Amino acid sequence: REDFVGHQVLRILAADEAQVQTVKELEELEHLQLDFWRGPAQPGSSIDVRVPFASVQAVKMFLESSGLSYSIMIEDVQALLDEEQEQMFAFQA
Amino acid sequence: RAANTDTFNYETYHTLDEIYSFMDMLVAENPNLVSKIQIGKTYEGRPIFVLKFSTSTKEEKRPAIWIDTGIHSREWVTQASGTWFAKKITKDYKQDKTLTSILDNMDIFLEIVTNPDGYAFTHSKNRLWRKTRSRNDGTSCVGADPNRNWDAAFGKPGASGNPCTETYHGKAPNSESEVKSIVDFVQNHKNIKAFISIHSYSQLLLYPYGYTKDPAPDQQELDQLAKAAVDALSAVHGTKYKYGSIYTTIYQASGNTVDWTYGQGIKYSYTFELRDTGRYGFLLPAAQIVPTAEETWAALMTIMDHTHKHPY
Repeated sequence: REDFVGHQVLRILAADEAQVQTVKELEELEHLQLDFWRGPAQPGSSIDVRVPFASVQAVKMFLESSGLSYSIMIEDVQALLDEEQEQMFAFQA
Repeated sequence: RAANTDTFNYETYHTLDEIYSFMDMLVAENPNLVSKIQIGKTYEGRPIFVLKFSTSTKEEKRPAIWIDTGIHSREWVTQASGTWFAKKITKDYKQDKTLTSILDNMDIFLEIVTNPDGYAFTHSKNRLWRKTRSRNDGTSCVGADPNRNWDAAFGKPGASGNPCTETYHGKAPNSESEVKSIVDFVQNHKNIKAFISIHSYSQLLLYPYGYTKDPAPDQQELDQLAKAAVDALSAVHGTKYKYGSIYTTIYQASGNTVDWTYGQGIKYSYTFELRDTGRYGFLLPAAQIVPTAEETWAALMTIMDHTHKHPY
């Protein structure tokens, strides 16, 4: 089973078209293995991206150096998945 | 396992087997209203089922409404909502005037798990899998985005040609059997009047086009109906939705489902993005399944009622 320990979901706010383009550049960095849950669209709309543990620091540095504001939407994806599984097991039991 | 669809737990997520077993129970309990049709097989050989809700006793293709959930497998609240919708239809027929009137004149087709391979994979290997599970020549990356695989500006901007991305459009239009099965069904039926494809999350109600910013010929009516549907949805639990064309409301998306259905002449073509709480994304807590389904049902009823009252 795929492990998502340490994966975070970041919510990025791109204030203008230039920042939307910057996030699109981030999207193209395949080695970071990012999973955009809500892709870059228009200025002002939030962008949600799941970042594997190994890429968290690099992505945060990229965002900060580009002047993009972000917050952590999900601190640890695996913790939420574990909760979800527990609920399902509880129901089955 | 639940003994019947009354004791089935709608407040938790279920495996593919459990959902398929639910469908069988619903059919057995409502033989004069519900039947199960197999429209195809997945890449991995699983059957693809559609529930047909019909009050007609004749072999005829009445005007129909199509609803599908779960084309993106990780969007679990959609399959769960689809299950709730199925039960709701059987409960409300002959109780709710509007639904009864719709079903007395039209059929409803509901595909609860549009991407069964992907859904099974989210339960066994990778909870966050989105695509189909077909193999792609020349790469180890698996699957295509079934919402980029339709013959509507296929392969144009707004989809990826890279099999390793989440929006990979696939080898060719309809290359995914999950898509081709629906295409064949819709083209054989010839009398589908509304087509509603349900995704999550972002809280949006969208209509064509996705591949171009040009307005659809029916843009004004589609927009007015979207507003009415969103108002009805928000009245249930206060959830806020945005609405508009796919292109102008989110981003360019070529090869998508409702651009194809609209191109086939199905005027009332819509796609939903169901609720998130701003914190959970695809991992919406199970406690929110029923409220999500309830509010979505209000919007669906608005679209279905309008379709019924505005024949074309």
